Amino acid sequence: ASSTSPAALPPFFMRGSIIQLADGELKRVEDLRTEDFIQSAEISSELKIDSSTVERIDCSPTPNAVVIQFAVGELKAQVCVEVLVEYPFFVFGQGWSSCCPDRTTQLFELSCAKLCVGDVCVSLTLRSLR
Amino acid sequence: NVEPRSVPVFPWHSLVPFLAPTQTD
Repeated sequence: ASSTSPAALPPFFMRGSIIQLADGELKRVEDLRTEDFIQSAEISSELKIDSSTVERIDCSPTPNAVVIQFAVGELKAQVCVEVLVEYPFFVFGQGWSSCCPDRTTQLFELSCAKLCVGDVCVSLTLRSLR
Repeated sequence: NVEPRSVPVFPWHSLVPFLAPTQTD
C-alpha cells in the first residue's frame, strides 16, 4: 500500500503535539481525555459538542480509505464521510480510535483503539446551527 | 548554545470533525 506522504498528514495528531484547550491549558495529544473536549466546548461561545454514533464502516474505492456513516446529534442526522483508514476519531470514554490502529501508530506514533460500529465519537457543531 | 525553537500549538477544536449537516440560522 502506498504510504501517505508526511506532508499530507495533519500534524496535530503526531504523538507529542501540543494542544491548547479552551481555558488555555496545554496538553499533549496523547494525553487528552473526554472531559477536555466537553469542558472546552462549554467555555466556547461558538462551538458545541455533538455525539456522532458510527452506524456503518464500508470500504471505499479510494486506496487506504473507508466510508463511515454517522448518526449525528440529537436528530441523528445521517452523515457519510470518507477518511483515510488511519484517521483517528475521539470516542467518548475510550479515547483515540481508528479503522486501522496499526497504521495510525505507524504514521502518527499515536496509540489508539479499533473504531467499531456503535462507537460514539466526539464531533463539533456551531451553536448557531439549527 | 541551544537555540530556543518554537513549538507549534494547535487549538483543541482542530482535532475533532464538524459532522453536522450545515444549516445556519
